[in-house]
Amino acid sequence: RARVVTVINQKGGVGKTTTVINIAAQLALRGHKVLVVDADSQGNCATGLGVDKSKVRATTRDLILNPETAVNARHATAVDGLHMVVGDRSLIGLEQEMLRQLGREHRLTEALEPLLQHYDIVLIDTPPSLGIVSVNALVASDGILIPVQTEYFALEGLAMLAGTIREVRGLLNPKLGVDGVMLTMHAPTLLNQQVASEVREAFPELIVEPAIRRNIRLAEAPSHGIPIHLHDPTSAGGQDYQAIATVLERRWGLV
Amino acid sequence: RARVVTVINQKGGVGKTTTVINIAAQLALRGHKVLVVDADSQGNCATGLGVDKSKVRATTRDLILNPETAVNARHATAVDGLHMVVGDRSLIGLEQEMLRQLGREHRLTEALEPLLQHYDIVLIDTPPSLGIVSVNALVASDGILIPVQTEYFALEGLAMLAGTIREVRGLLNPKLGVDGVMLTMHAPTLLNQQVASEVREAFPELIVEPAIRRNIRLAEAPSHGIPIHLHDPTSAGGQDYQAIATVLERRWGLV
Ligand SMILES: Nc1ncnc2c1ncn2[C@@H]1O[C@H](COP(=O)(O)OP(=O)(O)OP(=O)(O)O)[C@@H](O)[C@H]1O
Ligand SMILES: Nc1ncnc2c1ncn2[C@@H]1O[C@H](COP(=O)(O)OP(=O)(O)OP(=O)(O)O)[C@@H](O)[C@H]1O
Ligand SMILES: [Mg+2]
Ligand SMILES: [Mg+2]
Repeated sequence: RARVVTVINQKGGVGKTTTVINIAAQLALRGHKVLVVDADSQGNCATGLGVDKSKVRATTRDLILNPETAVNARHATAVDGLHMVVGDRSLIGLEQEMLRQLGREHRLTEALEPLLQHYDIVLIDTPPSLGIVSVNALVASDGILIPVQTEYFALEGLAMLAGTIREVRGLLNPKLGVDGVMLTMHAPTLLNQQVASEVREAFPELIVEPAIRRNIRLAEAPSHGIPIHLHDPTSAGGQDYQAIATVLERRWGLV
Repeated sequence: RARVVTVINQKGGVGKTTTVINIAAQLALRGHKVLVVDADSQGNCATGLGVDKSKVRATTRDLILNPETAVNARHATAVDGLHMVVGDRSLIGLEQEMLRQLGREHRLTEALEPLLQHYDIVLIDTPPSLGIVSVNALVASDGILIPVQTEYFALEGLAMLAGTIREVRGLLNPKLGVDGVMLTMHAPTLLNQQVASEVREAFPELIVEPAIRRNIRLAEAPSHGIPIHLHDPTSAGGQDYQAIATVLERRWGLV
């Protein structure tokens, strides 16, 4: 039965999607069976994994609203052993539709249930918000991974995120743990180093090393529809995601 | 009567807040009366303009739900002539509360009305989403400014944003114009240049030049609670925002 992990941070542009794509790809490369669920209406995971959104039969919205279609919602990607459920703009309206439904926070949990037996790990990408879709992801999860860009605004948002995690754990999902806080887009500037040391001091037992360095090769890979280990494995970005995947593989009991 | 402009892009981390802070500050420096409205629950505008969120009497949520408090919602900032309405986490619940109300898309328009006579320009910062709060901002606006990071995922999101703008213009606010598309975090890499030329080709009449270069001084300024022209006016970031402000000052008929 797969472990379900949500990658979340309501601050925009901190590397959530880049982390989901490249950790998922690394784990699949090492022989684990991986499912990515894209709960973000931007649908960037599909782009980064070479899946044509216009050709899929069912999306994350279908999975949540009609769980019986779950088996159709899984699509192959550019990486062997890595499947995904595609997110698209139909998720925008979902927020409004779900608000009136009973048990609305548990819809994704129920929908994922029949899929868990086929995978070792499920990674959920989330939008930059703490709305009902992100809450659904947290309720469905065993653990969470928090990417933090080493800049000032990103630091400011952590308190709000921590509050939401506590609320979900207290009211909806007591098993929800924090699997790791990872530093992203880290450059050798004074600001980045100051913020990095503040995060390391605040979360000493949660930090996953090494920091992911800012590296243009990571931003190039999605334009080719492939993860970093297919685009440029020996780049700084390739090496950093490989190192982080080794730590997480162990933390998630996959080895 | 002030012109109301929303800075919007549902892609996260593309420089929306940095643009609102630094354009608003530049215009105030030139003697214009400027109001910033932060419609993002992250509340990063207050941080970047030296306003202590814990000390304010009323926020953007109060402005929308109780417009009669509007006069109390304006706060002084680190810049003379620049006031702001602070955004905070109370905006998260707003999405759910507003969904059941009649005329919910027009709430911010009505709330801003009494304030417009006191300013030359109102700039609204939005969250990285196309939900009800962002739609309220679009309905209240005369024009919009779209920051686009010169990277692949940011390019992908433009079609979805264009769709939402057309919908709002068609159904809710026929006067809504696009005042400009501006390139942000632009670095001299092949990827950034490829994306920049794609955006310039797609929106030749809307592009505002120059591109804002990636510059760490822009990311440092918020940690001191001041805009770039007080932190490091001669930096690349300081120069670029000064140049863009000159173009927009003219485009908005402020000179
Ligand atoms: N370590 C890195 N170095 C350089 N660029 C990066 C790095 N990580 C991500 N990027 C680029 O930065 C941008 C933002 O990253 P990404 O889209 O993964 O963040 P996100 O948190 O998923 O954003 P959103 O909040 O919009 O979902 C993308 O263009 C991506 O390619
Ligand atoms: N031109 C630039 N060069 C370098 N860093 C920048 C630049 N513009 C913004 N930044 C930094 O990049 C990060 C993202 O910018 P910002 O927070 O303004 O984007 P945003 O679109 O408002 O994000 P969100 O979607 O979360 O609201 C911030 O840490 C900011 O300080
Ligand atoms: Mg993303
Ligand atoms: Mg912002």
